[in-house]
Amino acid sequence: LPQACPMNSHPAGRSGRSVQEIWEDFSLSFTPAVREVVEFAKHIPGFQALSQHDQVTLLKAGTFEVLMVRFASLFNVKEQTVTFMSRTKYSLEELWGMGMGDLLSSMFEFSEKLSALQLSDEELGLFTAVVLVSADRSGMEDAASVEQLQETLIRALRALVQKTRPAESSRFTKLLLKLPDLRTLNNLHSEKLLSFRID
Amino acid sequence: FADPASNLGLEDIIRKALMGNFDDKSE
Repeated sequence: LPQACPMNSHPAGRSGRSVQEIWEDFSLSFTPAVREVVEFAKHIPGFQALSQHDQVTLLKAGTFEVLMVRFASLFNVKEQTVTFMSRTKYSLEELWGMGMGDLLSSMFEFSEKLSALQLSDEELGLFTAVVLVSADRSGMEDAASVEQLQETLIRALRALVQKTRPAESSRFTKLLLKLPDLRTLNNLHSEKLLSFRID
Repeated sequence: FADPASNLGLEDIIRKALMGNFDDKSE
């Protein structure tokens, strides 16, 4: 099956390369991006107090969601294009033809809603931390500590968002509603991933 | 169902990054 992901240099459906070549190309972007997520997580106050098992579990569950937020700007809703890591732009129509389908549409929708909130860098950073600690907690050793960390970060985010634009009272709620959207995207992405085996 | 994350070697990258092992190019 042809697969396209913005973290590839080029969509796999177009190049005629082997699965191994596609994987190597993807890995060149993917590995550093995941490392950046881990570094980001290490700087979230309280994250490193969690057990290593829970840190790994949270990162495994939340990395895609964090990357989706970080790379939301790759999706240009106005132009209906996606910019891949090679800086090449592909139209929505081309990408549909490469098997991105519903996931692509949902990513566009998410990016549009996030962009409409016009978050400052500080707000985006704190929101991204909330995204990570709000990831699925299946298999956690100490879910209560993660929940406590999540509550602390959400309180800080609420204070920051209200301070930035006190007149827009619904902005924080709209932002929090992005969390279930990200969970849905994560599930759609997992389904795609399961159809692409790397042996 | 397999764990989708294991398809990407995600856990391995995360564990190495958490331990500060940024020099390993094996992925």
